[in-house]
Amino acid sequence: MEETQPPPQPKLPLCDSLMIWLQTFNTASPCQDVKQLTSGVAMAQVLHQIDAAWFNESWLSRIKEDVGDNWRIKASNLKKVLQGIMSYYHEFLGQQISEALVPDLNQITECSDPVELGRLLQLILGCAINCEKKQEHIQNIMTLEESVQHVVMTAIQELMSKEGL
Amino acid sequence: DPNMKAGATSEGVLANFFNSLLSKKTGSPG
Repeated sequence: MEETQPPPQPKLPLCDSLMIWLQTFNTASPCQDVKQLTSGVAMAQVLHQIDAAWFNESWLSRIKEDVGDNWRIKASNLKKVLQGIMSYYHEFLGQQISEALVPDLNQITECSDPVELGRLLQLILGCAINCEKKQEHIQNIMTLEESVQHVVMTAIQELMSKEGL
Repeated sequence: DPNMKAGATSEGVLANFFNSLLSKKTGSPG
């Protein structure tokens, strides 16, 4: 009987791993690739699932769903998503977001930059592991592939080290 | 087997980390 473990899987970048996590929310808007996420719609729907009282229907309704290739609407949606996250950290969690963790939204809108998108997803992860339903979200993370869990853990540790969450 | 030990350690690290998160209080100031 083979006793050795399979070789460790290559570590996925932050954005790819957090996208796998995001897909577990089964949002109405697709989030299978970076391009789909740049509309901001799926991220807003995830935030609504994380805390429906804070990211309520009224907040969600301000996110325009029919984005297409209109970069102005994308930029506007992403700005609302980031502002919502910032106010959640500040007003609900009592935390400030370090400058180093704030993504450059222009890079997401104009270049679909996976590094900056990863930063935005990292902040959403921070909301999930601190909200009132955090147990549900953390247990969900623990069902993901080990390689994904490692990236998620590192992302949380980075948030904690910079924010003291 | 060092490979098995490494795998077990990795799983242990993840389990410890996420379990410690579970035991923390919600970040809301109240």
